[in-house]
Amino acid sequence: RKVLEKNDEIADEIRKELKSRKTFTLNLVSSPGSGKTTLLEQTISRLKPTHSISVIEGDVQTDIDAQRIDKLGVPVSQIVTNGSCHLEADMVRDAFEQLRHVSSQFLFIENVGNLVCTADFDLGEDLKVAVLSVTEGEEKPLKYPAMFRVAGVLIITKTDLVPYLGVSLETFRKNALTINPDLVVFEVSSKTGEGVDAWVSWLKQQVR
Amino acid sequence: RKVLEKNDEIADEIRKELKSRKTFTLNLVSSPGSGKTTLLEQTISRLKPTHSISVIEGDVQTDIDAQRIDKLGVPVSQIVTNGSCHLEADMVRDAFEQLRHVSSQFLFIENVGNLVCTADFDLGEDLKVAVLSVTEGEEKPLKYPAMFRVAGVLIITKTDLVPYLGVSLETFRKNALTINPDLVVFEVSSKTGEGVDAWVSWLKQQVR
Ligand SMILES: Nc1nc2c(ncn2[C@@H]2O[C@H](COP(=O)(O)OP(=O)(O)OP(=O)(O)O)[C@@H](O)[C@H]2O)c(=O)[nH]1
Ligand SMILES: Nc1nc2c(ncn2[C@@H]2O[C@H](COP(=O)(O)OP(=O)(O)OP(=O)(O)O)[C@@H](O)[C@H]2O)c(=O)[nH]1
Ligand SMILES: [Mg+2]
Ligand SMILES: [Mg+2]
Ligand SMILES: [Zn+2]
Ligand SMILES: [Zn+2]
Repeated sequence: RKVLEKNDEIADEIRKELKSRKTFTLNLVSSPGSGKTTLLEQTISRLKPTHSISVIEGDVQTDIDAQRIDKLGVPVSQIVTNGSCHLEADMVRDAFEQLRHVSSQFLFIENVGNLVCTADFDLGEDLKVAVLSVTEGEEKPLKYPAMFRVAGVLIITKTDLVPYLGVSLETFRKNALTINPDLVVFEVSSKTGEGVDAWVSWLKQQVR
Repeated sequence: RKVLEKNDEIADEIRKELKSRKTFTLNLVSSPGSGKTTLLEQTISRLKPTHSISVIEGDVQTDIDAQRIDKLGVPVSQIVTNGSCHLEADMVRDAFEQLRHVSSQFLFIENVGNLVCTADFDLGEDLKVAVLSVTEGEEKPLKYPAMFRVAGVLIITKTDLVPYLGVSLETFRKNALTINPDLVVFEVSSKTGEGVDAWVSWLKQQVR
């Protein structure tokens, strides 16, 4: 797998540089539409008063997500992959060029919506954050295990919809922890704000 | 792209055989958890009294979906890709071996949950059916256009949840038809059954 070796070399270079800049870097991964951008909006609005933030957005087409983040007044760079179903380290290195002039305590990388091969590519992040919405079904961690194994944090989103679905948060959590017992799990609704504060205070603890 | 050429050769062989068996073959594609299996359950329960059906399930891990279909009493073969984020024609050819002894008017292939590279691989189907749930966001056709371009039918699912989301079915439809004006669009709830009859009668018309 020559591709992954080359990718990992670039990822290590990125990580070394971000460490020297004291930037905590997160790689947000999920299925399409799980709520990554909406969660970022809620997270940034709570974090921005006390911490510096920048964002790299990754999408197959359009810069719709970057426009949403730009409205929040934080530096954002959009990668358009033109067909690739995942981000790779060289894309992140190039996008970071546009952000090099700012110093950030947090760098959020929102990956392309894909629950499978985004798990394979190291982007130089400190942590992969898997985002799983309650609307996708409780058995996703069992059916798409690699992502939940490589993630450090799992955020279960759209909890405001649980009353309208025949699902249980307990089962989501149980299935995820079966695949990876070390996962730190948050349950949030980016619509009502429920659970977002716990996630944001955990983030703040990572940069003490 | 040697891989795609080889894949297309096998796909053509599959299609030739299925045509000679008078089997109408559909390739269901979507993000993870959009509701493909639940829609299949609703479709099969309405179709089974009058038509013969078989199913090929594709997943990265587990046979959870095949077990759900098996309960309906139709022949089903499960492909476990062990990591590949999409089905390929050779996997379908092998899975079809287990179904060769039955003759079916419909063969449903449920692909791995992935809105990107599943668009690139011909499996020998007559038609790709894209499934998009209202919980994923209205702009998915714009952000992941290839899938909507290659599909012949779009099924918008989970319409029972629209009242709890700030989304409009009109916008889903408009965005999808912007990418592919020839798409035949259905709006269904597999939970309430709304809209499923229109989809099933369209299917029946394909095998007259
Ligand atoms: N009810 C509810 N809806 C939500 C929540 N979070 C996101 N949504 C909705 O889910 C849809 C998708 O949200 P996004 O934030 O765009 O999802 P995403 O993961 O960034 O999507 P991609 O970048 O395309 O993969 C939108 O219609 C949002 O309004 C939530 O907590 N509750
Ligand atoms: N409210 C509502 N929930 C639905 C509907 N269809 C499916 N669901 C729920 O959505 C979740 C996922 O459904 P599945 O049918 O397993 O989705 P899938 O596309 O087959 O998932 P994968 O095969 O893993 O990609 C489950 O919790 C279902 O109960 C619907 O029409 N309305
Ligand atoms: Mg997004
Ligand atoms: Mg399924
Ligand atoms: Zn990929
Ligand atoms: Zn793939």
